[in-house]
Amino acid sequence: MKMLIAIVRDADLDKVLKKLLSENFRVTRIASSGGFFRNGNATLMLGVTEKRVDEALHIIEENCAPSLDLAVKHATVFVLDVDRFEQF
Amino acid sequence: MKMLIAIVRDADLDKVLKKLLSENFRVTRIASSGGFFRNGNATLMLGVTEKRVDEALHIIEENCAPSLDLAVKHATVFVLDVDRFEQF
Amino acid sequence: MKMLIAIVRDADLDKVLKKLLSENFRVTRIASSGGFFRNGNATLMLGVTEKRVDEALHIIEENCAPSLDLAVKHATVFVLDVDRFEQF
Ligand SMILES: Nc1ncnc2c1ncn2[C@@H]1O[C@@H]2COP(=O)(O)O[C@H]3[C@@H](O)[C@H](n4cnc5c(N)ncnc54)O[C@@H]3COP(=O)(O)O[C@H]2[C@H]1O
Ligand SMILES: Nc1ncnc2c1ncn2[C@@H]1O[C@@H]2COP(=O)(O)O[C@H]3[C@@H](O)[C@H](n4cnc5c(N)ncnc54)O[C@@H]3COP(=O)(O)O[C@H]2[C@H]1O
Ligand SMILES: Nc1ncnc2c1ncn2[C@@H]1O[C@@H]2COP(=O)(O)O[C@H]3[C@@H](O)[C@H](n4cnc5c(N)ncnc54)O[C@@H]3COP(=O)(O)O[C@H]2[C@H]1O
Repeated sequence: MKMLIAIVRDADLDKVLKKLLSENFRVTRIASSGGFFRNGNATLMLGVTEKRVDEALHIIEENCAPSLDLAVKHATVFVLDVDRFEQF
Repeated sequence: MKMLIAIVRDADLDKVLKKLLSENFRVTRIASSGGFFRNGNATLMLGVTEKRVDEALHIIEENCAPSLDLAVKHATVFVLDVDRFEQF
Repeated sequence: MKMLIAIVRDADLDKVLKKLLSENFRVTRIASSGGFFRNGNATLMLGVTEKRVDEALHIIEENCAPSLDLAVKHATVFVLDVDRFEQF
């Protein structure tokens, strides 16, 4: 199990979320904002089996529109290792 | 040190939090919502010494009520490894 | 790449954020609150190259004022290992 933490722009959130869920990914949304621009963005947390990490990354990349400001990326994603995953 | 990230339903939050704190766990609450139902849930972040991980998991399991909807679990918990822990 | 998760008091947030950004760190702010006092605090998430972890920790330590309540630390910081970092 890996944990994906993806920071996407608010404008792209609905499209990314819809596609991830329709592909049977589980997603928790965390309220966040950028440190620099201070406006809202969206942080998505996904627990994903290791073999589906690339698929999730591809969905995020495909569903985030390019920004008008060339310095701003479409999405920033961290992949962390999960020691244990439990659901009760 | 391990980090527990537990996603629990809003209805169970107070009971889980009270029990964790009374057992001397430290907890930070993060505002979150489910990707699918879109309603609020609660994400708890706990830095826990390795030997108390099972105890924390047990408290979370014991204090979350079963859901009426069988597909929905009581709680979803990720355990991540912590490289370094600092308090100033 | 490492991920720093720093819990600081609301009162210290602006000073810490300003210094981190001026030193070219990237920061995402996550809405959070303490489990015990229940009032707001600020959780900062930073993806940082391994060789700049100590520098980021030093900035956080230097820019958080001591609390009147001796039991309360200025800041609590977790450093987690990042498997992969992607920006699209
Ligand atoms: N210290 C600094 N000096 C100069 N320019 C700076 C800067 N910090 C940010 N920027 C610029 O401003 C854009 C928005 O940053 P913000 O912090 O609001 O929003 C950021 C932040 O919330 C998050 N992010 C990006 N890299 C991160 C990292 N390494 N760690 C944590 N969060 C990150 O993704 C959002 C978009 O980042 P992106 O890189 O595409 O776009 C960034 C970048 O082009
Ligand atoms: N691997 C994971 N990574 C990140 N977060 C996770 C996760 N597994 C669970 N969660 C979090 O826990 C909440 C409850 O999940 P549960 O699996 O019990 O209950 C879920 C599940 O029974 C169903 N569900 C969620 N996503 C689905 C999907 N893509 N397709 C079909 N059913 C879905 O709807 C219920 C509520 O989902 P919701 O998203 O509102 O809320 C989820 C989500 O916030
Ligand atoms: N291992 C950990 N995992 C996750 N988050 C952590 C953490 N250690 C600290 N934090 C976060 O940092 C805030 C300040 O913690 P500190 O230990 O300085 O200061 C704490 C501590 O002196 C005391 N405290 C917290 N939990 C306690 C407990 N279960 N029993 C007795 N005192 C507690 O109350 C102060 C405020 O706590 P609060 O929960 O409002 O807010 C906490 C919590 O949000």
